[in-house]
Formats: sequence, C-alpha cells, structure tokens
Amino acid sequence: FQPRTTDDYDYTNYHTLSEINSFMDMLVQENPSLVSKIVIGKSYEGRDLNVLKFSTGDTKRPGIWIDTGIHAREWITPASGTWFAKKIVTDYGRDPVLTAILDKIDIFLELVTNPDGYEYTHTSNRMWRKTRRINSGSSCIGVDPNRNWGTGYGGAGSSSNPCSETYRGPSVYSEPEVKAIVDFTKSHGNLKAFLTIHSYSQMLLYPYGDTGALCVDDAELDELALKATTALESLYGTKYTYGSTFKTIYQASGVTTDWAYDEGIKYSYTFELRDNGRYGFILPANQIIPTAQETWLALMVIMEHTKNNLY
Amino acid sequence: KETFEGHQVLRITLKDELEISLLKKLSEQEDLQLDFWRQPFYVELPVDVRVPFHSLQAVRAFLGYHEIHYEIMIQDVQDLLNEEQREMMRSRI
Repeated sequence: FQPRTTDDYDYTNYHTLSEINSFMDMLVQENPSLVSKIVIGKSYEGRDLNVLKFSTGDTKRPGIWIDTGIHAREWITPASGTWFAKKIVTDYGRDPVLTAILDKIDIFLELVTNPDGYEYTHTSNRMWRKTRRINSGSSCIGVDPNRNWGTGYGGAGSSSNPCSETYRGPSVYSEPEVKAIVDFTKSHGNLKAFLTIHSYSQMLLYPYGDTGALCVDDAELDELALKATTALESLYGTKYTYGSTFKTIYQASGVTTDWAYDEGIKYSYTFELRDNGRYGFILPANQIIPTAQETWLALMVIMEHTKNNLY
Repeated sequence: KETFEGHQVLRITLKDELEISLLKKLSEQEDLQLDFWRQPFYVELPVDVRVPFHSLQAVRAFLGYHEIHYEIMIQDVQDLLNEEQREMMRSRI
C-alpha cells in the first residue's frame, strides 16, 4: 500500500526510510511553489541526504534549520518531523503566525539526518544509535554524529573508543552526514536558528554542552526556553526541563548545538522529546501525533521569536 | 535481525555521587553489554539502562549488593518492539 497523496499518509505510525523519502517527493509535488527538496550530500553508505526547503520568496533570506533522526533509534523524531512538514504546508496562508514567519524566513527541515543508521534500525537492530561507518582497527561500527562537530570536539563529554555509543569519530566532521550540514550552513550563511530534535527525556537544551561556562546569550535563550516549554506543556501537560546542556543533562562534547551557536546562530537548541517516563526509545505509535503537536507549539514560539528578533 | 527477548530496561534512581561512580564502573564491563539510554551524570536525574537477559542476574545482584534503587521500566523490550511492528503492518494493510 502506497499513499497516493500526503493526505493519505499515515502520520499515526512509524515508517521506513523509503516511505519517508516518498512522502518528501509527494509533498514537493503537491506544493511546488512552497516546498522544494535539496540534496546536501551523501551518507557514508551513499544515500542522499535530503532537506525540505519551505520558502515563499527570493534567495538568501534568513533561514531556520530543523533536523530530526540524527540518532537512528529515536524514531519519534522523524515521525514528528514528517508531521511538522505537513503542518507547514497546511497552515501556510491559514495560520497568521506561521504565514508571517514564512513570509520573511525560510525553513529547512532534514527529516532523516542519519539514513544509514535509520535503515539499519529497520532491517537489523532497532536499538542502533550511531552512523554506520566502519572504524579501521576496530570491530565496532559507527560514530555518534552528535559528538563529531567542531566546538568542543574531543572533549571529555565524548569517547575515543569506537565501541562506545558516544564515540566521537576518527576526526572532527569525519561523518559525511555531519559535514554535509556544516557545508550547507556555511554556504547558506544566513541561518538564524538551529533546532536539532532528539529523544528522549523531555528537555530543551541550549549551549553549551562541552563546558559549564555560560554562553553570551544565556539569559535570552533561557527566557525563550521557558516560553517554549510552557507552550509545549499547555497542550497535554508534558513537563520539560530546560537549560544549558551541561547543567541540565550531562557534559556532551562536539555536539550540534554548541557548533551552531559558535557559527553565530544564536537560537540554537536541542529538543529531547517525550517518553512520559515509561517507554524510552520505543514510544508507542499512538503517541506520535500528540508528541508532534506539543513540540510544534514550542517550535512556533522559537521561530516567531527568531522572526521578531533577527540579528 | 537482532532481537531483544528478555532484555529489560531498568530505571535507577541515585542517592549520591558514590552510586554514580559505581554505575560508571558497571558500564565499563563490556561483557555485560549494557546500553545506557540515559547516562549517569547528575544525582537528581534517573539512569535508564537496557540489560540483556544474560546479564540481568549479575546486574540485579550488583545493584542489590550496593543497595542502589531501581525499578523495571520495560519488562521485555522485544514485546514492545513486536507491538511496534504489528502497528506498522496494520497501518500498511
């Protein structure tokens, strides 16, 4: 059974990589003036790294980056991202807040940031987290793509052991899945918010993870995180904690959010979506829609704030 | 395809820094093949760890001996995964 349109697509369930790729092509086909697909590179095993671009105007506008699926087993994140993509095309022209955002800013959404790992969770090991790089000199496969970024790379919040789930990789940006985003960000040069979505533990995290030192914009990011998590909680009562990564969850070195912030992208956050304290990475499919809906409220708060405070 | 029959996910609540260091030592025993879903770092945060069936007895004995409090968050990982697969099949049909 293949859905013929994105209206037929089953947002209440998890999907394979090929189903998500088909969804993206359908969305572009149905909304040619609003949505396009950019291939920003190839994964380690040669799969396209697809990014959806939502734009209503000329090039080089400010942009907001959202990625899901960087850790393969966190299925709730690409599932939520797919719902976000449909929400954007549905609400543009209807919801005044989203319309105002898109009339000024582009949104870039990478649904499956680690396609090799994601495919592997469907075919071989549902608990897989990392990329699928073959590490020379080791029998262990994979690099943690959220320890491979430039800021803090090699710090104590990552591992040099290829068998570790937080293995930083042979060198900074060694993972093509990471390097592709780095190159895209630098070539675009005008991203104003960078939102990377993980699961689980219900947290909204901002820089830094590698160190306990405050980032320059700590006060503003903290206040915005409060607003965003309050909006999120208002829908179903899902409680989030928020703060800098280091102070809120643990020391994590070489992470996306630290790198994006040091690239000058002020509104850089990591989301850790729900599990409601019971399911961890195996969140039942009947929680996909409520998770996506509540997360969307927080994303809208951050995107609207970005639009109103361009820098 | 790797399956996870009998694997359990334990949710550990910590009392002090000593318990954090004990859990870090436990995580270094690669033969136990523990998969920390939430790492031990701050006392106030829970630690979630997936324990393969063959390591359950040793891990429970370790936690019991050191009087580290835990609950079973997921009784059998494979049961949840089977349900997930059934849902996906149902959706296709």
